Amino acid sequence: MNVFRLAGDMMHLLSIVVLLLKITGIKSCRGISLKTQELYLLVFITRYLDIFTNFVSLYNTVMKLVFLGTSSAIVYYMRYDRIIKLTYDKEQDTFKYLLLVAPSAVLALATSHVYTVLEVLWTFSIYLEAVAIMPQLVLLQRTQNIDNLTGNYVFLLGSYRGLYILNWIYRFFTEKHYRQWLVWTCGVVQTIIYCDFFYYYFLSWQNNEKLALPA
Amino acid sequence: AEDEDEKDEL
Repeated sequence: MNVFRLAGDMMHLLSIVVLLLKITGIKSCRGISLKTQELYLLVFITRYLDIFTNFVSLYNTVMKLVFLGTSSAIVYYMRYDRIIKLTYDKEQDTFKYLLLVAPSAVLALATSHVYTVLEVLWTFSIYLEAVAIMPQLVLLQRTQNIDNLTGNYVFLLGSYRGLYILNWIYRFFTEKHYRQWLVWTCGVVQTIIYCDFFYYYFLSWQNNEKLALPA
Repeated sequence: AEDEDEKDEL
């Protein structure tokens, strides 16, 4: 494991901690897309089905369990917590799941390396993760007064993706048998989706103004 | 088999 990969994972973990702090600390999920959170839960479930059959390291197994646990908790809080669910912007969070899930499923079926249930679902999770942030970005555009925690959550998530690209570049040059075109392509697409957000995030940071995304 | 050892990322 290289430093970019570790830093990327830590950013990912930190993004989830920030989100959980916001949700449980101030008892509000305002500005957070439940659709994106449910898509991430689906991504983790379909990707980590091999959790008990394909042991890589204790680190990997623990992280997988943490991601599954925390994303389940976030979805639970947003859907069922008596107080928190009242702060969910349901009317604004209108992105259609099918628009992201259906193409990911078709692409997974068309391009899977091997046709086993685990492999097709793993491929599906790669495609779906690339686009799962879109409902969140659309919701951010519609949210007036984006709070710091929400802005930082999306920023940390985008940083995680950027660091994974550095990790792949590093691995490409240091490991002979590391060639994952599908993962790389999806990863780059996913990172490009964040570009617009990053631009406005840095602009607000530089000008010391509140983050706002133009519609 | 080529793919097996490559699924070491999260």
